[in-house]
Amino acid sequence: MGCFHSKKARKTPGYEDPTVLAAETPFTVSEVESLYELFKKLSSSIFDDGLIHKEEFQLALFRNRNWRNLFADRLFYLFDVKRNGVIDFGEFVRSLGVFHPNAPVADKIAFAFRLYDLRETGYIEREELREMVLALLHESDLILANDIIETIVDETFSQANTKDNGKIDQEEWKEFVLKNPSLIKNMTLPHLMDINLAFPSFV
Amino acid sequence: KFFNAFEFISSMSSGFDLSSLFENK
Repeated sequence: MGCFHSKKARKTPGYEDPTVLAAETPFTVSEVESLYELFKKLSSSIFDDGLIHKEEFQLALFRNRNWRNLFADRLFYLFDVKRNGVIDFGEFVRSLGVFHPNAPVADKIAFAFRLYDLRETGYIEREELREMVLALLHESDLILANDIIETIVDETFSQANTKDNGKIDQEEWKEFVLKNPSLIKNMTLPHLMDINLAFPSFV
Repeated sequence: KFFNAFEFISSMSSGFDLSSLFENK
């Protein structure tokens, strides 16, 4: 009676068919299966419930579950598509797909826009840019005089906001990134090219 | 030289560096 080796086969609550996820992302089926190995590690590092909580995300990024960071918060928020406070496997794979070296540049540009559109107004506003610069200075312990910060924000804004209406829309953002491609450098993770080697799945 | 605030943020914030997901194992 009931001598099952079910532990290995048991999937997490948000598990989705790798063939479906592979069809929707730049990953192959075996890469999705390898990502599942990574996902299992991340999602059981604090709470063993098969979902990535914000503390687990922070622990993976900073080796500290309590280390708060505006940009990590934004990434977690965007990965959490269902807005239920956790990242399930499907959300994890689809979001990481944007960071794949073969993902469309347009997707990377759009994702970066949403990261910076802190209040989700559909625009990056000057105050949001200023807030992000201040957050970075706080994070890095750099000290810049207020007038220098204002100059940097004003100058950046004037270059990106070609319509000169005080807010950067998606079209302006796209033009700005195409002129400054290094802005989306962190939207590509070379690690995703050899995910099979780093996290071999047991297929 | 033009100092790009977005570049400053994207290149310097550790919060943007998802490579740690693969390295801190």
